[in-house]
Amino acid sequence: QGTRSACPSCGDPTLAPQAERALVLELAKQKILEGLHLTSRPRITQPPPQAALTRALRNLQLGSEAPVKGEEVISFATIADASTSACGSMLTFHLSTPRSHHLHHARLWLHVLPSLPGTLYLRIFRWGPRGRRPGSQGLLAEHQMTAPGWHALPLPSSGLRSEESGVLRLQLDCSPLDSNHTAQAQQLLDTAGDRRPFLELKVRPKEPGAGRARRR
Amino acid sequence: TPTCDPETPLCCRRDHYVDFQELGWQDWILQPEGYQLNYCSGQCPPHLAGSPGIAASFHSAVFSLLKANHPWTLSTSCCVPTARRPLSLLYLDRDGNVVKTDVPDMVVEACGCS
Repeated sequence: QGTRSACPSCGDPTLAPQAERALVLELAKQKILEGLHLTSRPRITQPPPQAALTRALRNLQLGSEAPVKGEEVISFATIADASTSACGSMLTFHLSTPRSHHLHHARLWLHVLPSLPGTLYLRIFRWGPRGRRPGSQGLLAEHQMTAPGWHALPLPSSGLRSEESGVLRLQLDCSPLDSNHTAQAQQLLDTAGDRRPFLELKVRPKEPGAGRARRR
Repeated sequence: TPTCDPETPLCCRRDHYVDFQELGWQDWILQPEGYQLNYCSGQCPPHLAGSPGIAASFHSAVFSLLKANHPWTLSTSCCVPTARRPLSLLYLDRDGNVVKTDVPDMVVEACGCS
């Protein structure tokens, strides 16, 4: 029983402060999960390294206009075998974009090492499902980079729909444009630690009835 | 809208700050550190129907209706949110991706009598 016998709204006995606080915390959990369309809080098994997280937050702020309807997502790549040549890396991303949303903006962030001799020519392939040869899904994008540091490479959002499993694999293929530097291709991209590549995505709820127009 | 205090029986906004650390959720909600979970509570006697938070003209319209008809009809007026704003969240999803999103209508800013 609180200090007053009845709640001013409903007349029920008022709650003791601790009980009210516990109820408020429970309400807060429900409202947040509801607002994020989650049934329970996510269990984070492999949080990204703090330094990579800090950089991603900085990128989210970069040029970030007022938050739009929908979500902005940063997805860090896991690299099949970091020891292989960074220029032939296979980047794997785990994306759980809900069916009710569609992807409308995608950029791949890569960090080019200072050892870059001249211009680096990069092609990005979408790796086919179930390990089929690269290119089976065709070339996604090609870029030329002439300076070391971070590069945000636009990708066609239409080519990035992840598999049913939510896994997206991108195969990098890069080489110096100047052929007599080919031997150093291995040391040109930084794919480990807090400079590992990541995808910056923007997803938006699908407009109701959007698909119908297409079917007609 | 008045903020509730123990002596206020009338419609007001009850403020609660929820710290995500207190929920044990600071490991996956990166920003902000907490949020204002406010709610509306209190009585709405007939003469307050349609009051704060809604245009005064609506209030006078309701008041003249009440005077014209049986002044103390049985229908009750309730203390409800009349202004709310979104909450911007930055969190880790189950795959360890960083997601930034706006959750609409999460923070009650004003209460009024329906």
